[in-house]
Amino acid sequence: VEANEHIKKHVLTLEVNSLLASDSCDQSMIDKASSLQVLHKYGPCMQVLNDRSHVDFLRQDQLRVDSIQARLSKNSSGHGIFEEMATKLPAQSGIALGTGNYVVTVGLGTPKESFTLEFDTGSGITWTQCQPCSGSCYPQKEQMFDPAKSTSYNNVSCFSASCNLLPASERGCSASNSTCLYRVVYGDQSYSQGFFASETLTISSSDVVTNFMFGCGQNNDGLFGQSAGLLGLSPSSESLPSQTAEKYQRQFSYCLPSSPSSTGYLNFGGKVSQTAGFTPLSPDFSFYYGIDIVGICVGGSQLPIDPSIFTTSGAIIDSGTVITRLPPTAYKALKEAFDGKMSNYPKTNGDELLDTCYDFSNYTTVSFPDVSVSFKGGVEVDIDPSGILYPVDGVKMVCLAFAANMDDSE
Amino acid sequence: FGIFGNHQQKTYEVIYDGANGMLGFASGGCS
Repeated sequence: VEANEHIKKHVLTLEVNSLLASDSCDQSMIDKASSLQVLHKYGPCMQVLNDRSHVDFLRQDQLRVDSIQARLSKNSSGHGIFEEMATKLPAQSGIALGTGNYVVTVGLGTPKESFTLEFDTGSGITWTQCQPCSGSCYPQKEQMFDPAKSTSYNNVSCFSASCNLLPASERGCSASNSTCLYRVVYGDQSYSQGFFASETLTISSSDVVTNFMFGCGQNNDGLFGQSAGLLGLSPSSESLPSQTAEKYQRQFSYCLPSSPSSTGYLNFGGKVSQTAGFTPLSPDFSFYYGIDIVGICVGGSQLPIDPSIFTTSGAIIDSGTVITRLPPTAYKALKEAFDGKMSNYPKTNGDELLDTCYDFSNYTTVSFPDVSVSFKGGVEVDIDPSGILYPVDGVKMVCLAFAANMDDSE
Repeated sequence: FGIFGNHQQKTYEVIYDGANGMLGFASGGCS
């Protein structure tokens, strides 16, 4: 009986249809005056038409991961692999890299106007499309930011310390008037470039950041949904957490909702849960937040993975990557353990990225083993049921939502 | 490099404490 009780604790049961996003927006969960409301970029709360499929999302996710891996490789080897890789990645119309899947709405300028930005812990600079848009701009949900209408907008001089917040590879100087310029290019060749400027950023009525350095984009291309730009939350010096280090001590937190039709939040400062478990951030990465995965459990059983498999390459946490990537040895152990407990369900062919998939067409509810990931410092994260499976093609192809890197050293 | 993606972060409050070099997870973050 005890053994059965133990097993029961590690089995999750879901209604199959709950894996699919609702058509209606549920904004009832979050009501925090000082928080930014987090929405899925293509969920019903964004009130824009979305004809993109999960196959598109997963292809976009892999392009982003390729870009991150290349940048990290360059960081560790110094051989400029990123530039080489970037040119090799296919330019895919309508797919943006380096951008997250969740958006928040912030205020910019004086008087304040609202702009919906993708928030991304894997990106540094915050930018928005700017009038007069001297190059080209993509269509966005809100009216474009017009610096001429703001009394708090100022371009930054090339000779000011603020200009040096930008990495040398993203920094330029106008030959005509010595104005600081930025240019950020993502791995699929999508990009934003324009003036690096200071402006008042309003996060909430109680969170106002003056002289915030951001990119006033004059030439932007790629598919950023209908968002107005990007909110950079990486550890690098030009990011929002770095610029507001005195005010918020580089502290922020977010919650991503279980469904694209629900809302989450993004907070700045120390307004955090007292019940959290903490793992150390690795100082080895300057552009990303490094963490140490130490183990994985499936159905309550620890997988037999040599700890060195995780430490060989290290890991990062990223708000913009959808599917967790594991060393192949770790992923193999995970999928075999998971699949071994799914023998009641018909298997189906996988996607390019996800290869452990089931056909739930004939089921109203499904049961599957729970999955937890352990981090250095004794933190164990029980993955939410909504984060274990991914509906690639409705309920006909529902896959284990983890993927493998190319090799254990990647 | 492994990457802990956003699909697996859902419903947790994910806390970035850059000043102290720590990352926190609190369950039930969205409720």
